[in-house]
Amino acid sequence: KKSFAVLGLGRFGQSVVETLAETHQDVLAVDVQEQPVNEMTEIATQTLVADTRDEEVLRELNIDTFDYVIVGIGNNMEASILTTMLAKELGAEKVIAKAETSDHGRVLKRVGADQVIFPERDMGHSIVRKLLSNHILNFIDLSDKYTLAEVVITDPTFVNQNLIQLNLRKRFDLTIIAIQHDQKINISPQPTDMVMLHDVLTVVGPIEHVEALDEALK
Amino acid sequence: KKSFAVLGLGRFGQSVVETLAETHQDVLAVDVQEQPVNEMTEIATQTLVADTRDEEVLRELNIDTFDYVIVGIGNNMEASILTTMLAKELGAEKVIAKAETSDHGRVLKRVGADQVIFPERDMGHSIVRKLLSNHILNFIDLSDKYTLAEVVITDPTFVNQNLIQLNLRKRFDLTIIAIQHDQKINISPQPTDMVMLHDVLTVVGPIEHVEALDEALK
Ligand SMILES: Nc1ncnc2c1ncn2[C@@H]1O[C@H](COP(=O)(O)OP(=O)(O)OP(=O)(O)O)[C@@H](O)[C@H]1O
Ligand SMILES: Nc1ncnc2c1ncn2[C@@H]1O[C@H](COP(=O)(O)OP(=O)(O)OP(=O)(O)O)[C@@H](O)[C@H]1O
Repeated sequence: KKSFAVLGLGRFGQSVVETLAETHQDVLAVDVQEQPVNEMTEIATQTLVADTRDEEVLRELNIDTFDYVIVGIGNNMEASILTTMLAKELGAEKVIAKAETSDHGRVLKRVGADQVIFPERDMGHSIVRKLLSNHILNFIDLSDKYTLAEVVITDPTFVNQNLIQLNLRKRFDLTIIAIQHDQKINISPQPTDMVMLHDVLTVVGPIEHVEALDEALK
Repeated sequence: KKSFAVLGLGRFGQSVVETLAETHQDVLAVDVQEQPVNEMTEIATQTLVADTRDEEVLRELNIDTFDYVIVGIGNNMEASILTTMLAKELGAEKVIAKAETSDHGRVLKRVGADQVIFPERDMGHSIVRKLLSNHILNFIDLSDKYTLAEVVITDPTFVNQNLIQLNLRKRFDLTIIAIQHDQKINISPQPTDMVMLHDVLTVVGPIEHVEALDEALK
């Protein structure tokens, strides 16, 4: 069982504490302000009001005994950087830190962060990609060339046909790996399986080909 | 071609503006503070320093002519709610708003937001899920029961075998839809294809089964 310390209880930090608590992990929640700490008292295993830029504070927390330290201090770049550096120097196994900007992220890496996260920036990208596509509900990039996407079929010319008739592999060089119909999901569908209106196809292929399919759908 | 207005240029709003500009979309960037607007001047199609809680401001922007209005005002719940409500009432096609908390999100929906986003909260969940699993690099939930995940194979007992020998379908009730080896991706692999050390398998199946595979890997 792994142990977690979350330093900085903004929206991201609180979400980490809540998710860890839901899965019954041991989590220490720390913030310099009382209110966020109070909000976590019923949820975290342990809480503390403290300034994590202070080496003494981190020593007393036994920061070196934690498997994962998550630094959720966002708007105070100096506090984020100092906390990350000290946590790593004092012996925390893995330190994951939230960054404001790319430059902030680079500094965090230099001072020892094992992983740097950009929640707002990543969500900005992801939202735009979904807005610019019309039928792509969700996607995951498998590499910088290939993507997997869930595409909703609303185009009447694509429905009431089976996969052989639709022939997405030839037309778009895409592989269909699942068809979701109502709440049911059909994985590795048969070529004779049908696609109906509002079904969601999970497809894999080159990013431009997925976008071409999205364009082609009305 | 669609038109976009981004009201509130925090990290999320700026990321939306930058991503839209990269894809050559028309985007108007607005903030009540000068500095974020100056940062976007070279990037956005148009910029403006203004308080978006003001109905007159939104009318003068012709907010009703935009296909998408993205409200990136985070820490000021009142401004976020008022801006969202007014933008929708004045006729913006789709309004997407960033929320601080679940309750904030519910209010935004009630005042007309077409979509509500929780970047920090969602990233908190997603980070924890990855931390608690040892070999899952990335995942996308296809429904509340099934997930697709990229699993890195570091376990010596899983490598130098082909898919028939590995037999993940019988052992874990999972479908392998791709094998990534070095930078190359092999989609819909053949049963005779081999899995090597550090390969990444893209698998689909019930969430608990993906977690069971993750547990079984050393
Ligand atoms: N030196 C410090 N020691 C401990 N906690 C700190 C320190 N400095 C800031 N914090 C805390 O970090 C938390 C997150 O910081 P802040 O809200 O500024 O960032 P944020 O990036 O906007 O957060 P989020 O986007 O996750 O809501 C705050 O609750 C703040 O009190
Ligand atoms: N009434 C308003 N009109 C226009 N812009 C506003 C208004 N109120 C706040 N903003 C702007 O919204 C931007 C984002 O707000 P803020 O930084 O408080 O939220 P945030 O959730 O921490 O943002 P992010 O997490 O995306 O960095 C700020 O640049 C702020 O100036």
